[in-house]
Parts: sequence; C-alpha cells; structure tokens
Amino acid sequence: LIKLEKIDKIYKMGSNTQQVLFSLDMEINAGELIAIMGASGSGKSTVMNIIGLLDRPTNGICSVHNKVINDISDDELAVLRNKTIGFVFQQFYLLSKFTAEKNVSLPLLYRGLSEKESSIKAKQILERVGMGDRTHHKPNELSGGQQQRVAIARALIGDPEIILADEPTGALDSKTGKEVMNLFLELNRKEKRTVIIVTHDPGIGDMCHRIIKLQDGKVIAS
Amino acid sequence: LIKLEKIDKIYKMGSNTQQVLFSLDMEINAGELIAIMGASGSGKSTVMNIIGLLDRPTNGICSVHNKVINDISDDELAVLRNKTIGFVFQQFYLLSKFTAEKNVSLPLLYRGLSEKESSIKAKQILERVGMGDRTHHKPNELSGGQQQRVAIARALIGDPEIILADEPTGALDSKTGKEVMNLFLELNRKEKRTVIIVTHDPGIGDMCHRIIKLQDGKVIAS
Ligand SMILES: Nc1ncnc2c1ncn2[C@@H]1O[C@H](COP(=O)(O)OP(=O)(O)OP(=O)(O)O)[C@@H](O)[C@H]1O
Ligand SMILES: Nc1ncnc2c1ncn2[C@@H]1O[C@H](COP(=O)(O)OP(=O)(O)OP(=O)(O)O)[C@@H](O)[C@H]1O
Ligand SMILES: [Mg+2]
Ligand SMILES: [Mg+2]
Repeated sequence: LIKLEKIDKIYKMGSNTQQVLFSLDMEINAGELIAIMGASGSGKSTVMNIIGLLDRPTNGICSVHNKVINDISDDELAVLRNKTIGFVFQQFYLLSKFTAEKNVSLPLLYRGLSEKESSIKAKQILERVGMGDRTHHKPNELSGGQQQRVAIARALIGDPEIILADEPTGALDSKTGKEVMNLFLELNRKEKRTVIIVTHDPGIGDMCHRIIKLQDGKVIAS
Repeated sequence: LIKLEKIDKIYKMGSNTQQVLFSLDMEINAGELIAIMGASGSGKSTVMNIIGLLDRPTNGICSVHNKVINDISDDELAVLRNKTIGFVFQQFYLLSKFTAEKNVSLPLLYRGLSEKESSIKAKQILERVGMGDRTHHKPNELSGGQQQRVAIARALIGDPEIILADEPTGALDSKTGKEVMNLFLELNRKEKRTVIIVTHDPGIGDMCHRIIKLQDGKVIAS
C-alpha cells in the first residue's frame, strides 16, 4: 500500500545541514496494524510526515498503491492525502478559535456535507473517545489528554483508509489510553483500516502485527 | 511549604459554569518528592497551575511558607513565582522565535546575569538532558521529546526551590524518560528540592515519597 525506498531527509540550517533519515526502507501493506518505535529524535515523526504525504523526502522514492508520488503536484498530493489519510499529530494542531465539535466536523464540511450532518457525526465520534460532554469547549478549555482525544476524533471522522497516529496516547492515563487503543484495534480488525501508530509504549507495540524500530534515522528492525 | 485548603476552581463559559476542583485539600512539605496522578480531565494541570502561582482558585486558601497568598497582587505573585518555582508545562510553551539555548537562558538573563554566563549555564543543563547537540535548533526544528527536554532544562536553570513538572516524560521513550527521572531524583535527594510530578506512569509514582490521586476534581488518596 505504501512503500518508502532509500529515503533521505536532510534539513538545511543556515550554512549547515542536518541529515535526519538515512536511506530508509519501509513497506506498509493494506490492513496492517503497525507500531513505529524508537528513541526521542530518532526520526519517527519525520517518517510519519512522509508516509502521510505532508512532507517530501530529500532523496528516495515514495509510492502509494504502487504509484510513485514523488513528482505529483502539491495540489494532487493534498487531494490524495485528504481522501486517504487521517493523521493524529503529536502536537494536536487543533484550531484554537473553534470548539471541539467544530474542529472535528471541519473535514466533513470541506467534503460538502451539511453543517447539520457534520455536527451529528462529530458528536458521535467525540462520544466514542469519551469527549461527549465537552464538545462545546475550545482547545484552551480542555485538558491535554482531552485535546489529544479531539485530535484523534478529527483524524477518524472522514473514515480514512489509512490512519496515522503519532504518539496518540502520550497524554492519556492508562484507562483512557486503553479505550483509544481498542478503538484503533476495532478500526483495524472490523473495518480493515491500515493503522500506523508511533508509540513509546511497549504494551501498544505488543498489540500490533509488527513493530518497526528506528534508531538515528534508520530502520533497525521490522 | 505549600498548603491548599478547600480549593474550588470554577470556569465561566458563556452563561454556564464548569466546576473543575471541588473543595480540594493538599499539603506539600519541603523536600518531598510527590506524584500527582489521575484520569485525563481530573484536574491535575489545574491544581498545578494553582500550586505554581500561575492561577488563583475561585474559593479556598493557598499558603506558601505559611503565608496566605490569596490577596497578594499579581506583581508580587510573579516575583514570588520566579524566585521559587520552576515549571515544566504540559504544552512546553517554548518561544518559537528563539533557539533551545536562548529559550533556556532567558530566566537567567531576566535575573541580570550576562549573556555569556547565561549561555554557558544553558548549554550545561541542555547537555544534562541529552540536548547538547541541538542547542541551536528552534522549537520547530526539534522532535516532540526534544522540545519537552528543552522545557525541562528551562524550568531547572534558575535552581528553583520547588520544581513542578506536568507530565514531563509524556513525549519520551523509556530510556530518555529514566534519565529525566534520575535528574529529578538527584535534585530531590542531593539538593533537597521539592519536586511535584504529574504523571500517568505508575513506574514514576513508585519512585516518589507519596502519590496524590485526583478524581473528578477531588483528592481521593494522599
Ligand atoms: N526543521 C528541522 N531542522 C533541523 N532538524 C530538524 C528539523 N525538524 C526535525 N529535526 C531533527 O530531526 C530529528 C528527528 O525528529 P523527529 O521529530 O522525527 O523525531 P521523533 O522520533 O519523532 O522524536 P520524539 O519521540 O521526540 O517525537 C531530531 O533530531 C530533530 O532535531
Ligand atoms: N478554561 C476552561 N474552561 C472550562 N473548562 C476548563 C477550562 N480549562 C480546563 N477545563 C476543564 O477542566 C478539567 C480539568 O482540566 P485539567 O487540565 O486540570 O485536567 P488534567 O487532569 O490535567 O488532564 P490531562 O491528564 O488530560 O492533562 C477538564 O475537564 C477541562 O475540560
Ligand atoms: Mg515525534
Ligand atoms: Mg493536564
């Protein structure tokens, strides 16, 4: 489904460069539940941004559904991304001026659903992550773990084929974290979504089909 | 050292109110190493902001060193806070226009230390949290866990009497998380700092003198 071949990522910093990914290879098959683990700074979010079509590699080839996507335009990339991928960001990136409900319903409004329909679906998915009683709060009126759950709801509302979650339980207590993992497990097993989770929690790794380990920008186990 | 008595926190939301803390009592003694645990949304960050003199309760009495501080002015509160408390925020709150080193050295510059001296101390503490090779990066050029460690360094650089850390290992892999905990343990045992850590990690709770458990805005165990 997604294939990364010999991927480099190199940032320019003034007159210096910082290489972050080194000839990285990775294959994700449809319907897999995968954990990506590795030390802080090892390149997990960087890889996720490339898999999630939010960033382009400096070198190497990305393919989605066997179609090479390195050379498609930014607009085409955005269309493919919005259609296929739901992304839970490590930093949430909720819109501060909007309520939880509005934040979650936005992807559906963009697809042309009515306000009424989007709002109903948004409330449903917020209920599912235990946020049913806080739909009218803005992000700064929510706890860290509540904001994380709103970000999860927003990623899932468009029924994406591929779910990318960057440390989705980092701010959650273990009970709430388990509920979120059960939701991802259900989406994978019952609805056949491809789910890729960056996590520091070995317990989550154990629930997945396989664990891809990163170290210093390279895959050391798959 | 810090005493909270019958603390309420009530937010106004339009024409409604949201009560978040309910007649909460808490006592922190000098030199203690304390974990605060509880479900997402239970009030941990709210309590930390009151202990950290960043927020005032709606009702109830706060005392620091046996001096009631409810009625002191905002300026006096700020002076007391900057002198006594180092705060690692759940959302980090790093300044996006400055490098890691500048972010960490700012508290010392405010105290009147020279640029040279502040920069040396900042680099030392950044080295201590494993960030010695990234001091010139801005926050958006750092991974989530790297930003968290810069926030930790900034909280510690002023040698505060009281260290408040709101989920300081949430974005860290277990090895880096252990290194951070060892740093807090050392500050508590060798330097006698009072350390209060909000955490979802029972492993961290076990390392502390005691665990204060919150549920729905109340203390249920201490
Ligand atoms: N814009 C940038 N310029 C320079 N270096 C960068 C930039 N963005 C990220 N980096 C570096 O890339 C490396 C990998 O970052 P990444 O965010 O992928 O790590 P991570 O594995 O997700 O870490 P964490 O577990 O802490 O979230 C880090 O060492 C970081 O300093
Ligand atoms: N400005 C606000 N207006 C209304 N409600 C608020 C506001 N700020 C916080 N809350 C509510 O206060 C409650 C407690 O929030 P707090 O941030 O203290 O939780 P927490 O225990 O730190 O959770 P987490 O583990 O998710 O970080 C939450 O239910 C939240 O919705
Ligand atoms: Mg990351
Ligand atoms: Mg919190």
